Amino acid sequence: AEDTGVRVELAEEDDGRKSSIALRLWVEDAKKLKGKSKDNGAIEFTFELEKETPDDVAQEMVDAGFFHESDVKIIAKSIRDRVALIQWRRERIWPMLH
Amino acid sequence: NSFTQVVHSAGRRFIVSPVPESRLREQ
Repeated sequence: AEDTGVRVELAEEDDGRKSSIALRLWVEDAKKLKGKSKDNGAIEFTFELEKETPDDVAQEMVDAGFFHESDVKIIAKSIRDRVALIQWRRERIWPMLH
Repeated sequence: NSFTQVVHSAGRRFIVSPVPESRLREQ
């Protein structure tokens, strides 16, 4: 995935079954953001794989004051890349293990 | 812990905690 300067990782181990996953997001390289972000630390949140879109969550983070409006796309992309990887793992890895 | 902050927005709960030093990229 492209280096967006924003890191998104699983906040808990994925059991491959739950419809919601816990993710943790933090800024690794603030220079890649257009707006100034506060020193937020790591933001943990749950993401509903089938109901939500990364764009919704990114917008909520902007609304909550974590990020500037101009960075909503880079936040959404960072979440989208991680979610895509998790879904890829679920489709490819889990069937092989079970 | 005392460094953890909970922010509610649009029905979602964000839990904010410090990033462990080891997870920060070397600049």
